Amino acid sequence: MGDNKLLALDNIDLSINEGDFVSIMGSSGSGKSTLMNIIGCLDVPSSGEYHFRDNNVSTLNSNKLAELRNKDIGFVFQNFNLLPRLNAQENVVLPLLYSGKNLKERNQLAIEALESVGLKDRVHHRPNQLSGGQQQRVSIARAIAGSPKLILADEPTGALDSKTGLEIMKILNDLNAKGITIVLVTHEDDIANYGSRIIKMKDGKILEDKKNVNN
Amino acid sequence: MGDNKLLALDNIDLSINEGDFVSIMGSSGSGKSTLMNIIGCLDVPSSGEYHFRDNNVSTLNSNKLAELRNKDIGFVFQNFNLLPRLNAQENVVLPLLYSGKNLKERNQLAIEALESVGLKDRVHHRPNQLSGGQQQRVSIARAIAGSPKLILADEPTGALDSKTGLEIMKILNDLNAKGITIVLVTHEDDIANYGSRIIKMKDGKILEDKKNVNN
Ligand SMILES: Nc1ncnc2c1ncn2[C@@H]1O[C@H](COP(=O)(O)OP(=O)(O)OP(=O)(O)O)[C@@H](O)[C@H]1O
Ligand SMILES: Nc1ncnc2c1ncn2[C@@H]1O[C@H](COP(=O)(O)OP(=O)(O)OP(=O)(O)O)[C@@H](O)[C@H]1O
Ligand SMILES: [Mg+2]
Ligand SMILES: [Mg+2]
Repeated sequence: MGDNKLLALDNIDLSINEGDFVSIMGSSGSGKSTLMNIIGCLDVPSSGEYHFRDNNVSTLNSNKLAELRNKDIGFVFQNFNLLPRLNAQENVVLPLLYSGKNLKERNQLAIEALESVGLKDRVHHRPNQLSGGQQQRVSIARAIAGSPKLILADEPTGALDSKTGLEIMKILNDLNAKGITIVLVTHEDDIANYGSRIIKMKDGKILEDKKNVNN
Repeated sequence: MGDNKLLALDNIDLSINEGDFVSIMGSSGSGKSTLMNIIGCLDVPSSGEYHFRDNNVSTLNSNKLAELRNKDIGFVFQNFNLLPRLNAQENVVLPLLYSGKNLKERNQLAIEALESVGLKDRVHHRPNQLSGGQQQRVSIARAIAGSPKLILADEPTGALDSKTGLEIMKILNDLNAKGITIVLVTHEDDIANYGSRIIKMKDGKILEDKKNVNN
């Protein structure tokens, strides 16, 4: 490792209820993405416990974790994480393979999700044939296509102009209104204001966890 | 390709003088990064001409283009483009290999550039041991370390909180005050306002090219 035991997260004590819309803010390197990886069962905490629905995540094996993730959680990664050799539709359909739907339904859901983020005419483009913002929108479509119970969005509008960003936030807002839990990381105040709760982080700790008075 | 001959840029007529600070805005997919790739001699236009200093770029071979790029141009790519197996210092020192400076001077310049972007204690971290914003700051350090004549920054503060973002803009502003030409893409108005000229793009065309009255 680059240095001695740097704690990315430090004594985090957090609970999120089903249907919440939580925004997380904090300076670069403050631990936001690390916290999202734990919440999303992509990383296991080096100490302490994490419970997702009725499971104690630290006791689950990697297969069970993958099943939990694929069934219940949609991710919008900060660096998009698209597979370079697959086109937009193939990237979006990937997590649906575990959904139990047939090929026709899966492809239909993928196309609809890409249309909802304004990429109807780019479904066959590969990531290197898309702009930064278009790639980000493919990763948003992938996270929402299977209507997961929880969506974790790490700077979902970071590569988007304000108008496109607001269109994406309307989609997330509508999904939350249907009962889907949303946890969102952003450094922009007007995006964080979509949440009913705003958490501020610094040096791996939660500094503040406030109800959003604007919402 | 994903579709028929889509024009990423359409009849662009643009000139930028030495020492300018130009901001480019426009919606996702409007052609900003494509234009930056042309200006930075990474891509050659399919038709028309591009002149960089006294060179007609379309007539240069790939070796000459690489030499021009490495000597005169610093890039901050929208997707950072860091080499995963090199640490932060090694990534920053890479373009300095062509600078004619000795090993000690090169390493010194790389460390100083990383310190100037707030990463003094992460010089030995590899990209996957850095947060999104820290990776972006490594790519900024790499672009400025060799004091190039032109810096092309594609959304340089996209992954940064506002405070860190303003620190980066101060660095770019100081470099411009020393005579370095800066071309910057952003979707945030307060970042664009650092430029003395603001260009707005849509569907591959330049809609507007105005002097910035705030600056
Ligand atoms: N290799 C390619 N093949 C086909 N089309 C491409 C390719 N690269 C980019 N494009 C298309 O060209 C257009 C312009 O892309 P560009 O990356 O310049 O946009 P941008 O303004 O930088 O957008 P963003 O703000 O999302 O980064 C986009 O619509 C994109 O889909
Ligand atoms: N694999 C790793 N090894 C060592 N340190 C790491 C590793 N991954 C992350 N870190 C460190 O942990 C800290 C928290 O990183 P994290 O990615 O959670 O930050 P963040 O709040 O998301 O920042 P940003 O806004 O820049 O994306 C950072 O200081 C980073 O350098
Ligand atoms: Mg992050
Ligand atoms: Mg771009």
